[in-house]
Amino acid sequence: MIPAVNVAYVEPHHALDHALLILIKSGYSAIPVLERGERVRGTISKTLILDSILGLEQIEVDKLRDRQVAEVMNADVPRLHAQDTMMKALELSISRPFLCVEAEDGTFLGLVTRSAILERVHAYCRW
Amino acid sequence: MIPAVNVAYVEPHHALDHALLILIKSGYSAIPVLERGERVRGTISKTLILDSILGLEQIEVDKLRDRQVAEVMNADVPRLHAQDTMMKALELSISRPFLCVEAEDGTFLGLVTRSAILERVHAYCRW
Ligand SMILES: Nc1ncnc2c1ncn2[C@@H]1O[C@@H]2COP(=O)(O)O[C@H]3[C@@H](O)[C@H](n4cnc5c(N)ncnc54)O[C@@H]3COP(=O)(O)O[C@H]2[C@H]1O
Ligand SMILES: Nc1ncnc2c1ncn2[C@@H]1O[C@@H]2COP(=O)(O)O[C@H]3[C@@H](O)[C@H](n4cnc5c(N)ncnc54)O[C@@H]3COP(=O)(O)O[C@H]2[C@H]1O
Repeated sequence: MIPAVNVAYVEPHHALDHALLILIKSGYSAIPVLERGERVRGTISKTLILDSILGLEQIEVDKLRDRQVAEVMNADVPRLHAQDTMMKALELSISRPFLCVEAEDGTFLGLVTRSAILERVHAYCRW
Repeated sequence: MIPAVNVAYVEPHHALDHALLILIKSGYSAIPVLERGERVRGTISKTLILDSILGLEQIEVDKLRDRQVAEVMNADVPRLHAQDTMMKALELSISRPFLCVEAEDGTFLGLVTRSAILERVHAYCRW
């Protein structure tokens, strides 16, 4: 698991131009949206932001300032809990590049990425 | 494997504004770069294109028209061949979201995605 302190994230009320800059600077395609930095609300990606500003011909970057992350983010985010099995993480990661891990009280603990799951599987298969 | 006919791609000589539009319209984070639609030359992503136009403060979209895909693409693309094992595909997919499959004569055949590998592993583990 990538611990919360090493996870790039934005807040639901942040403007989209700020979110796109964070995404570009981090180098990631998608990152979690965390309320007050500790409650998972969704995920935001370069794909979702660029989709929202694609005009007829131009990419209208100036539209970004007036819109918020909450309007564009994907709120369908399954949570993983510390006691969940590897099988559950594997199943959920088939259709998502990363999974958000939560504590019992709902606090964000970190991310499990597809690369971490694939690495575990690879190590397991070699035995 | 996703057969070549269903794979979104661009050519090395295409302008970056065209490549970004293809990426946005396809909804994918990254797609292969194919010479004449049949030889793998690299991969291009929203991340690589946005990185190349991030000015001091602004995202300078008008710079895209004057640059080509070949200048920005990632040319480090391992190829998979039809006779390669699942283990090899698993190993290569740990650090790449998709793999390009080639025929003996180097012709592009299609893509193997992480979700396809994870799905196979999941089905295998359930037995
Ligand atoms: N700075 C870097 N160093 C080394 N390898 C890098 C890298 N950036 C990307 N990669 C490689 O490319 C894959 C796809 O990255 P992507 O940003 O599309 O997709 C990423 C990104 O959207 C998200 N992610 C990963 N680490 C993150 C973090 N610290 N904070 C926020 N989001 C993160 O999880 C997705 C899946 O990550 P995963 O590791 O499975 O898969 C990563 C990893 O194998
Ligand atoms: N239209 C769609 N329908 C259903 N699910 C979708 C989807 N677009 C994205 N996803 C889901 O999101 C994952 C990440 O997509 P992404 O575009 O970052 O990353 C994609 C994309 O960069 C590339 N890719 C997938 N299919 C492609 C195609 N037909 N042509 C070109 N590139 C493709 O391979 C990467 C890994 O794909 P993977 O399937 O493992 O993982 C996909 C898939 O699980």
